[in-house]
Amino acid sequence: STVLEKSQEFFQICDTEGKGFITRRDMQRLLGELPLSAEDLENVFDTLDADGNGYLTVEEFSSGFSEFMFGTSASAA
Amino acid sequence: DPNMKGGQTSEGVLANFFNSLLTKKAGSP
Repeated sequence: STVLEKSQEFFQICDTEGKGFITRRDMQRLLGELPLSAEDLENVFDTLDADGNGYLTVEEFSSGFSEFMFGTSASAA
Repeated sequence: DPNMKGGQTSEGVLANFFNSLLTKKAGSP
């Protein structure tokens, strides 16, 4: 599947309530599900939250994912 | 190895995060 589809799938794993955005609290729910520490998850959140408003949108999330996939900050959208 | 650093860069932690999600998806049908 495409990067956009994958990033939407992953977004939904994080956004369990289907709010349409991810908060730090949502991120910390992944503690125990993923082999990352609370500090790692904070770090991931800060890295993905490009505008620093405390909410991760699917756009921010997918741009982080495409950066991971391709090593560039080109938007997946 | 001079490229090995203690502690993870934000890039490294992001890669770790997405890799874990990929693994998680692969592991759950």
